[in-house]
Amino acid sequence: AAEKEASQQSSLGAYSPVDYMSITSFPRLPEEEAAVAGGGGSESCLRSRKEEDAFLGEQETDPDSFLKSARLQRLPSSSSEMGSQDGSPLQETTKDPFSGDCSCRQDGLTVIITACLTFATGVTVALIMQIYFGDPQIFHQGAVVTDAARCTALGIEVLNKQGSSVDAAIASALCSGILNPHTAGLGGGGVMLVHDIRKNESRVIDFQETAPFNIQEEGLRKAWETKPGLLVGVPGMAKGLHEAHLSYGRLPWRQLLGLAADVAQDGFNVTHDLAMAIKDVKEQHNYSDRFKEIFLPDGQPLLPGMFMRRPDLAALLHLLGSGGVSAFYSGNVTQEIISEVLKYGGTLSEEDFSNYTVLVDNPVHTIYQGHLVLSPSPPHVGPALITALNILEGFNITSQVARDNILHWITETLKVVLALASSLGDPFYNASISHSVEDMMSKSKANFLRQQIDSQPYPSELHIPHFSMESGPS
Amino acid sequence: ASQVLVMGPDDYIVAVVSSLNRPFGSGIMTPSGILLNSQMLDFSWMNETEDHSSPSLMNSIQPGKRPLSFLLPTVVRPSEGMCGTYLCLGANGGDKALSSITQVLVNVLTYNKNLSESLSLGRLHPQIQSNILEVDSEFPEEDINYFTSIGQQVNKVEVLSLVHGARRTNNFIIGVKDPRSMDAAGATIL
Repeated sequence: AAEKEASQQSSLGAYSPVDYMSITSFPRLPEEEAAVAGGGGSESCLRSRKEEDAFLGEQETDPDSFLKSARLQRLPSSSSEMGSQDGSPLQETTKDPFSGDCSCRQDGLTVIITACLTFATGVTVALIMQIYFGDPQIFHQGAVVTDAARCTALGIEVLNKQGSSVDAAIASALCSGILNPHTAGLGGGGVMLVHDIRKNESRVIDFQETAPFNIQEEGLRKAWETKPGLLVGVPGMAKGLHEAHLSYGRLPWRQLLGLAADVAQDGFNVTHDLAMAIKDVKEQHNYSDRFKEIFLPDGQPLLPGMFMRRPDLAALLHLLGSGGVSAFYSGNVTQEIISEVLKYGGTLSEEDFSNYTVLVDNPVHTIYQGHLVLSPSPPHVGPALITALNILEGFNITSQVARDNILHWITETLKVVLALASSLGDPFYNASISHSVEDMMSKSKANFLRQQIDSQPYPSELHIPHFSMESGPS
Repeated sequence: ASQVLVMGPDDYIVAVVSSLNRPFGSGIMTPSGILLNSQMLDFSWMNETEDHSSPSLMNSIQPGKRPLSFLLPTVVRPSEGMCGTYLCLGANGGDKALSSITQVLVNVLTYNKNLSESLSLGRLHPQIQSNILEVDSEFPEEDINYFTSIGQQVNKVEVLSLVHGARRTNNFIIGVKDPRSMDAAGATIL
């Protein structure tokens, strides 16, 4: 009987395009299995099966019609008929036939899907965090602008060495002090505004010079022309740039100063601006011998394009690079500066240097034409710039408006804000400045000032009292 | 004043403006080559001025105090979101820096001119103490004629203030120098 069964199976498989087992292995119903195990016994069950298979084997040889008829035989057309077919091996069931062994397979699939989703979520979160907090993977553009081409090139060089924007600014600023010593340098001060685009955070690093502790207004007023040492404030440049580097630097401090020192050591061409400045001071006699030795060699001013080196500044920058800013504020350099200043009638002391601090503050800001404008807070005149923009935003400045009106608005606005700027000062020494700045930058104040400007013909008298902004012959 | 403007690939904008006050500062140079500033001139002194204005008590000299400063590093970004125009500006020329930066911002943000054109256009500066209007060499003649026709005294000078800038629109960054400067340079990493 077994051989006969095997023969039937193989003969079916020979001409059927479908797998025989796929037809005969319809899932067994639980009741059927129960019947096999219980009352009927295995023998009757096996016989029933064989009868079925024998029936299937007698069907037409056409595979399509065979399949069709097989399914019709196995599946009732409706559940109502099912119960009435006593001879059918199929029986009605009330249980889910897939709830047994198949549930194990479903759990496995759930685990796989869950694992995949968890992995995908983790990867996605990691990628998002990398985009926002990681180093940029695409090295896109950057730009540097300075007053001298050599210093611009140095800034680009620093960026190409993977230095930060602040690194580039530090190197370029030091370079400017070498190429254009008439405008800036380690003996001066300044202000840096840093803006982080991604975080929308801004900081003002104020390293402007401060007045010496022993300065007296009367002495200054009487003798500043004959004692230029009185004009010297405590230099903030070195400490300010170092502070910026501590917060935003990426390349080592020593390397940055080394790059600037190389410019001084290797030499450069005299800029037109420096040559013009030297020419302007040529006839003045109150400059030191050291000054004349460098900028007026043999009594003749340096000309544009002439090649010059500054090994003295190179050595100084190397010293600051290796020794840090303490070399400037509490070392031999300090003594040297104090000595020179005292020689020229000034009052700088060691205490001035040791007490000098860089200020880090938030910038003042306004929204103008859909843009956030940021500028330094007092004692810088950033609030005056903000006020100017607040006033101008309310005017209808377009290319369709008469040019005369626009010139009137701009000129009068500038007059107003220049007058307002003259009332500013260091807020650490006068708390009322902070209050007046808030009032100055308010939109209501801008509206008031705009109405005043608009209601008067041009040229009008100033609306705001102003203070002197010039000292001495300048 | 000296300016350094940087817009780097690290998505930072940096503007530095530094100064010695007058050209060569106080003129005092140390043996190691440091030129010392003359920043005390930016304080307001009693009895110093001969015009009708008075010195500002807010800006009087006091030990440890910082003087009033017209160093104006300026940064602009979109007020909402991250897409749009970013600007970085610096200027020299004392109080003229305030006038110049205001006019450049109007050119870029109100007239939507490109940065290069905005920096090259003529600028004006009202002297509030003398009531003279200063204009630079690029200022249009017809505008000068308008001012003179209404009785405004106009003084034409070669350069009022040098304004440099950098601009970023999405990922396109450009550095632009003021065309009035012979020595300045802007460079861009492509």
